[in-house]
Amino acid sequence: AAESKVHIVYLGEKQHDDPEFVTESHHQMLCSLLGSEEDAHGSMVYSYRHGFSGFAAKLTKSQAKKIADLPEVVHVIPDSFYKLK
Amino acid sequence: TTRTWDYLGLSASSPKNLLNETNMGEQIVIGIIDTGVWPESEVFNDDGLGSVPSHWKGTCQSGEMFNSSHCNKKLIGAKYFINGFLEENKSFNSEESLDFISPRDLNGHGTHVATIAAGSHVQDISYKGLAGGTVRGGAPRARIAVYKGCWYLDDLDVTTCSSADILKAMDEAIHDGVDVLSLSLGSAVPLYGETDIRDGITTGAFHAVLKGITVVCAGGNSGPEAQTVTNTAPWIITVAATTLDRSFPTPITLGNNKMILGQAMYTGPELGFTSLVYPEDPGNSNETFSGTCEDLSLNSNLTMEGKIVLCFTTSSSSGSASTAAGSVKKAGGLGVIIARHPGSDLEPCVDDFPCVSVDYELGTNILLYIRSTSSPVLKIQPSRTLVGQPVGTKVATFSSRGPNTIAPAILKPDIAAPGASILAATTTNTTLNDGGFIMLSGTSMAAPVISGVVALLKALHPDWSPAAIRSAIVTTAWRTDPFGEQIDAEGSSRKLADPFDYGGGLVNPEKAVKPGLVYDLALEDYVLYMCSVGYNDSSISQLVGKSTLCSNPRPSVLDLNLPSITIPDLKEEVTLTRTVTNVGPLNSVYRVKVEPPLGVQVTVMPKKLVFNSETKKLSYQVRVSTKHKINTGFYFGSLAWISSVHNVIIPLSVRTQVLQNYFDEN
Repeated sequence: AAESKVHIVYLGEKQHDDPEFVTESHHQMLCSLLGSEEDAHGSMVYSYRHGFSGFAAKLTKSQAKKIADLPEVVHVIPDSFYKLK
Repeated sequence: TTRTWDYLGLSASSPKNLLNETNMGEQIVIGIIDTGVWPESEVFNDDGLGSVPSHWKGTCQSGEMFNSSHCNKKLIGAKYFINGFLEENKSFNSEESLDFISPRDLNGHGTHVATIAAGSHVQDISYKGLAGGTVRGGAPRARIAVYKGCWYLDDLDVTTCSSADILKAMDEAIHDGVDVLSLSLGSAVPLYGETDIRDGITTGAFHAVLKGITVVCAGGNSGPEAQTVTNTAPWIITVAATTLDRSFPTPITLGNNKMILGQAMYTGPELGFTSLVYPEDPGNSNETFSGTCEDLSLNSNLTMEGKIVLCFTTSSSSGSASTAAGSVKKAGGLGVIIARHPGSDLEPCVDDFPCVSVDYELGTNILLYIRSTSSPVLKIQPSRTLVGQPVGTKVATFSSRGPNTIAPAILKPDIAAPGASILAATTTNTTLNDGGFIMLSGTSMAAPVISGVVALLKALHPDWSPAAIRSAIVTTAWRTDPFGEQIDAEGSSRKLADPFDYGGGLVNPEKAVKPGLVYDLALEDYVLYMCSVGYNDSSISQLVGKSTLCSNPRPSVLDLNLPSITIPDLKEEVTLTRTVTNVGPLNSVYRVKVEPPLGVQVTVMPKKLVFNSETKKLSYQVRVSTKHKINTGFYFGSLAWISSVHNVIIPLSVRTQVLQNYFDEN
């Protein structure tokens, strides 16, 4: 099986003021991609829903590419690391 | 911080200054995204603080050795974000890890930077007698909200921060109601584009800034090489680090009675005249000798035992000193003199082992003395604290330099602040702490200085945008030290500092209160910027949440209304526009004064700006052309608008590129 890594799916400015609604839309997007609510739930790492819209999820390369092609997605990129300065 | 704020002119004792006019920032919340917090530190005492600001919606999250009662009216928020880190580090064992699965700080870095930004006053603090004074933050009554997103990875002995976690911390901080976000972390070059989420800080910062939250970031510690600055998005305040007017001279006396003042944080007893050695082959030995600091362990114990050892290193990192000290100590040596290139990364050696740094010139003097006598000896006395003249201010060696590699037309860093040998709180179990306080160096320490100043400015001018606050800081910065002496950029060799070292200069908090004019930016300006760097309409529309169309031809990045002008590829004449907003007296008249870069012609139209009750915003055009016939490096100048009370100065940086996109090396 292809390895899943954390990817950040960035959707830009949020479309709704209700954070629950924003998170729900993230779950739906992931659910459509992965095929089940259970998989979507297991894949989700974070829902970014206050300052902007997006989510972090465990995805394979091909899943990341698929979701990146959706028109509402600005970018999908793998997680990276910062260091203290 | 026992010197930082007095040095910058923000003394608590002055009856009327920015600090007192803003009640020390009491209504402002500074969000710190870092390694967490050590809540027991005295710097988080809430003595005399009023109730938590009404706009605050954050909470204190409980976890390992941390519960909500650790928060108070000073430390008003504490959360932790670890999911991204856990997913990427499957070997991490939360049960066995040294780190706390909570907002509690293990590393001490988060506690340190929080102190610098907004720590409460704590008197009579020193590092074993050095750098004594009162520790406090820039905005000592501002509230602190800590977001822990950096974790200790035991396997690799490193602290690292997943961008997924940092982005979540920023998302929560925006929700919680922070007024300023301070991030003393970053990635290394090559950088990802600032208009996409390849850099989480950049993206989170974009949305924070659109909501009026100023985001302050460390510029990085990859100096003194050019093109190393990080966190370079135009909506971020990127901070460089300088030294203070403070040093720790350490007398070393040679057997011929010549005294040399090295630099150290040596607080042990005097080491009387002791045999001195430079490990080198006398010419008749089969042993291995090395006088290189990193290779002292190659020497036999006999060479160093009972002696003070002189070594040379080409590295300016404190790691060389600690490696050398460790090798000498292990061999039974009594002290080490490290001859190195000038740098600012000074640290005490473990267990108060005598280790003193000198430059190559002084190191060579010592070497010549050793070679001149059959029984060289040397005495080391404890370090002392020297404050004020003749100690000059320098941009620290480690501070990352411009130009900005992503968008060279965007000047980075923006501003400089003290970030070398800063004494502030840490955890009580951090190596080299003294009573919960430690000296640290880095742009990590410089960034929260600016966050503290921003908090005070925000308290005084709650309606100013993050861009206006940045402009106020940049246009009023000192281009000398606070006493009028020039600021050098430390490196090899030392030179006069320029905008790629320190942006507008060294932050001058009092001057920033009344900048006269500001170069403001709003959403539409950021859209123009994204259009200019090639983003497509649909992406920009999604980013900003409304339909946008880039003009055709696309706008020029040179027109982004920054408090700086940087032209990285001048060939033909260019004309660019800036707009200034009057935040000073209604009826003000400003006249332009240009100091053009070498060989560059700069014409400004109009030459006079007249503001009144009707006219608060005016634009001017700058025409720039070059006389150079070759590809040059950057040359620097300035453009100032001068009224009877204000000098609004922005840096000018111009590089001629007759042959463009050309690696200029031959």
